[in-house]
Amino acid sequence: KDIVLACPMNMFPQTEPNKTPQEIWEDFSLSFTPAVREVVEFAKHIPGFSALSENDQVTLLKAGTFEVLMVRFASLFNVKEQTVTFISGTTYSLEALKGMGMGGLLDTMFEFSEKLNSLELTAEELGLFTAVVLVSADRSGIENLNSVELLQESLIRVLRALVSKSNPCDASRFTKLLLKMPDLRTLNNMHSEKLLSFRID
Amino acid sequence: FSDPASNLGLEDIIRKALMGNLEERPE
Repeated sequence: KDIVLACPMNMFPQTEPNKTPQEIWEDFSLSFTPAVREVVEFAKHIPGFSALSENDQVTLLKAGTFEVLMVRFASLFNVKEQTVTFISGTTYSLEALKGMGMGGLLDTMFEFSEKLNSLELTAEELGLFTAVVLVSADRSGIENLNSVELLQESLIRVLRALVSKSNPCDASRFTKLLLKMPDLRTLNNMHSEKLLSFRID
Repeated sequence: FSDPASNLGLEDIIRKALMGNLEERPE
């Protein structure tokens, strides 16, 4: 049976038939590792993040890496053309990806990307929003909840000031942006279920 | 419901990347 890991972070979604499931999984791991490392580097540059306990840093990164990557790579989802460009540079049609078994998750990713892109965030706003997403105090397993909450609150304050400053006439823009966070959580859960199904298969 | 992040080996990648920073930090 062919194994297809049609993830935009996978360099080789359509695998060679002679590869073992273990080899396919290892190739996939090598494909997404640089992106994960970049998320860690990003986290290190969030003021205050490195002051959190190492365990809390790891917990936040483990729980939030997918969401950070989703925000970062939302532009890979071309809603108008109904295509996704993978990190390999190859562009796949939505139809082809659905044929690879990526139906429901992909539709929700497109929907999220469209909503996020419609806010037309500046690079600075997007970076701060990503920091807020990563420093989420409600992730399970946080040891020093107070420290994470304080950091998240300060990041949200700065984000609110920044968003208000760039669009003073649109008071709802900040609210709309924060409402993307539950959408990301839903996507994260769907993605986790997908990953688990591959492992079980 | 097992942990997909562990399945991906994500914790290992994250810990190594975080430690990389400590090694590079000037004394």
